[in-house]
Amino acid sequence: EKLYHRRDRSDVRTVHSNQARVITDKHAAEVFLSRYGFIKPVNWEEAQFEGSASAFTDDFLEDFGDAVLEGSSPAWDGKDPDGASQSFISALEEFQRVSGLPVTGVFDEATKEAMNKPRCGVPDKEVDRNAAGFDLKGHISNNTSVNGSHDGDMGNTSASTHQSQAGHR
Amino acid sequence: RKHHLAALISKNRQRRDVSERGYVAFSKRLLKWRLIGEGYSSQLTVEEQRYIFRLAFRMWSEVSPLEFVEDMRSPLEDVDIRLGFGTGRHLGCNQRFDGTGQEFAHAWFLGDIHFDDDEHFTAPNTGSGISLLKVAVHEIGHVLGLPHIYRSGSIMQPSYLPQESSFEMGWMDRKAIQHLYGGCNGRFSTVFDWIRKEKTPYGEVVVRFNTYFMRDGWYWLYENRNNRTRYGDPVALQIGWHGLPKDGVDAYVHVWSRKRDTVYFFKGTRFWRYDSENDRVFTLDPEGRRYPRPISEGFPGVIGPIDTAFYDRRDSHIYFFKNALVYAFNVGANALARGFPKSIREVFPAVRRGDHPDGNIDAAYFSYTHGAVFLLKGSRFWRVAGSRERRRRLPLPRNGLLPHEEVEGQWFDICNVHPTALKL
Repeated sequence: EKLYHRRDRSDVRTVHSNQARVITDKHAAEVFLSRYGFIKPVNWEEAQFEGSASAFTDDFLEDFGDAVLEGSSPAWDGKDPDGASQSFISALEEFQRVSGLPVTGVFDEATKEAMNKPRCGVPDKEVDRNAAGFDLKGHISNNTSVNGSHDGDMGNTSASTHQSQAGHR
Repeated sequence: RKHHLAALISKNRQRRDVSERGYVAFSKRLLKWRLIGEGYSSQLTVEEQRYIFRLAFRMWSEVSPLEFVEDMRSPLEDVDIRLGFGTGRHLGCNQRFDGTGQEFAHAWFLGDIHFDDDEHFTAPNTGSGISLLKVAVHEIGHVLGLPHIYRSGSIMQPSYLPQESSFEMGWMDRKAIQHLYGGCNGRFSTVFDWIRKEKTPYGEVVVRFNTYFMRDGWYWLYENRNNRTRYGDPVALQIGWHGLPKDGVDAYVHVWSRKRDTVYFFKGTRFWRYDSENDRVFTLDPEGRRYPRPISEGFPGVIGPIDTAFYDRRDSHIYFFKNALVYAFNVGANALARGFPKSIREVFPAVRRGDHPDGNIDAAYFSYTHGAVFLLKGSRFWRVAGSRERRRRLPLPRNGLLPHEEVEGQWFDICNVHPTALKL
């Protein structure tokens, strides 16, 4: 048991003062889609290095908000009456598709809810490291093919009819 | 810090290579991991954290040819996979965590896994919160080279789904990792269907069987209907088979006829009789014989050690295999059949010329599921042509060996784990 000194144990209660920013609007949605590679595949391997030219960092996003990401086109270029460019809509549709949501291209409630779910921080769409030709120095050749897995992308994997209920070990 | 990280990365990248399959993956099969001291979670005890990670690594080991060992001693740069918890700016990582909610962890192909300690991680089967086990299995998948998979039931789905009472590696995830690292193969000591009688709650006596694969001091129960081993296997031999030599056996024989129902295990020059009802070896059987006994005493004419053996109910003979010879033992007469021993090629001829194991068989296995005898050697097996095959395809020699196939294509995911992972 954790050591506490207050009657109500408030000194050991986890205080969630550090809440993740809730995604509520298109700006935040675009940041989400950019972060996880839906607008442009992310060079995740290189993202470890601060200031990497081919990846974006939290600091960059925080400093510049939802401004233009290096190498990508702006989401709001005024071409769409609602302020969303085709790239944003396409990215949104892709996210909806892989998340099993109705593909509307609209930032609706279901999409908002899905974006706010707990998830892994690894991008869904990465620069294809297999096609990229890694060398021992860690530099990656220019290749922006997508390395995310969709239905049917995994070679021999196919849903088995023998998928069984998980029993106790 | 950046220079140190770069040095670590450079060193780690040399451990990765383009695999034979053309994918970037770990080039070695034994990987070391560590929960780093500066990265403990504040929510679970260190022992709980380490146990959960041991289990997570073991789950991948059970479905791939990879083995994982916790390494607390080597220099950190020699550890392949480093795990740690942090919040916000953490562990020298450039990707800051976002606080409670949304991102719960991330992983790098270099081998580092970071968990957001602002999330409410919980131990398995503790109700609410985020299962650390499930997240760890997912992130280890990334370290090994798997991307996100958008299929229901996959552990590699990007979003966290509240855990059911337990979760296990499904077919899709198994094949995904094997796509990168290949399937599991290796020699077996013996393979058999263990038959026993049980009483139902209604008092009816039923006959059940389970399939077992044994390799040295370990065994797996194979679930034929699910095309995989039982979750959590392999298990140490002495846990499930009381009284057998802990380093394994050479053969299993079940003599099952109207008059006899006797199970034997063979190892070296000796054999044991197994008490299936009480699930342990006999030290003294009902007939007053003590075990273990010399093989030559129990089976005159057969000299151990043997490679393997099986009982053929068609002719009530035990077929013992030793090097390139076969000894057919007449159980009723308690003596070798006339003319034996014979060459294995004579008793089990090749159906396709040149396609024959040529002796030194690892396991001879009669499968009730397939209704056939299989001879296993290395990563291959040969099915013995039975009456069904002989009716369909003439002429087939009696006991002919059909062309070989790969064991891993018939019995799936019989994978080793590191010895330290046998007991978590």
